[in-house]
Amino acid sequence: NLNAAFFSSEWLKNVDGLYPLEVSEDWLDGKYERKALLAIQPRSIPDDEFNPLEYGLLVEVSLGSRVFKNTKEQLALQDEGITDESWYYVAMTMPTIVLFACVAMYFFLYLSKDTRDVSDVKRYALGQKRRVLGKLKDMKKFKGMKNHAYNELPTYRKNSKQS
Amino acid sequence: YVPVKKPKHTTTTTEVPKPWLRTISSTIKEIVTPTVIAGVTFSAKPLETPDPLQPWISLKKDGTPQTIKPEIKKGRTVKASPDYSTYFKTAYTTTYSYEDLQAHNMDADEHLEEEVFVDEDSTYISLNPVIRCTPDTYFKKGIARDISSEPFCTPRENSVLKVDHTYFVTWYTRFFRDEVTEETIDQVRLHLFAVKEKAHDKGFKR
Repeated sequence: NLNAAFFSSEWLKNVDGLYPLEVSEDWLDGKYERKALLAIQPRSIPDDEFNPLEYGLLVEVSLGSRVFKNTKEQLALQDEGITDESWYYVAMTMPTIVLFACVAMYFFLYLSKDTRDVSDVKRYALGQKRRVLGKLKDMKKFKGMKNHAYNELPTYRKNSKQS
Repeated sequence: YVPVKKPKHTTTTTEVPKPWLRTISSTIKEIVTPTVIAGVTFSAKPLETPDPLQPWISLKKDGTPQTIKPEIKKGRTVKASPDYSTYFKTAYTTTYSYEDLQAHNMDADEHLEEEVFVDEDSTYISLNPVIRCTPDTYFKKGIARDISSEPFCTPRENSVLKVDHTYFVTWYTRFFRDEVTEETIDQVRLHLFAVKEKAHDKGFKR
């Protein structure tokens, strides 16, 4: 019924055939967008007999995108040297904190270089890197392998052309 | 480094269209006050010398106005203001007898029935520069696009109407007729109803 309508225009002259619909934020009921049925009721149909689905159109009411641009007023203020630089402080805060932490860390490490003992960590790390496998002859797989002793390579007397 | 592009300086007028006097029905005088809605001036005073290339206001699919400027190209007018055919005319059937016409190829007892179209009263229509809705400009709505949008022409179905914007809702004025007298209904009213949406109707995640 008509009580469900969140907007109703006044009675309009049908001969105009036109109505400028200005979308209000109140229609959204706090939402970003909302589907709505646009219906037209002729004077000849009483309110209780009116069926909005008979001659209705489905439309979407939306808050729309808000594009933040410099308005003429803001540009005029900038021309006069009045700027809102709060965003600048926010943008610079995080890199400054990181830089300060890096410098503090450097000095801390520099000052504690003589009293620092990380040998256990170093040993463990190197142990992980160079794992001792043992001698080749102790390995089951290579037990039967004959490891020949080193022999000198044969040498030959050079002929006259080679020298 | 991107240089800041400043908007070009535009000259805007704060001049309010002044009321003007016109004579309707040859004797009655009336003061007409122009109104500006969404940049469109309604009830503006007609030019002293009518311009055939006078701009007119068309409507986009969502009902926002756009100015169309007619041009003459190769001797023909392009983008001329729309012709509404006989949609806003009233048809009358006039019967002529042989005595009335005295046509040489007519029998004495023969009657000629001729359909005559009479233009509507343009007293108030002429003040509207926006394109009018006719059955020619209906569109198809529904999931299968098989239902006529009558009596609406704009906005199209599922148009997005943004807050703080003005959209023109247009309908065919001769759609609603009295069942008995067949006369066009004088007054109408627009309503907006909330639609209960299912989860899958709510669109994409944002």
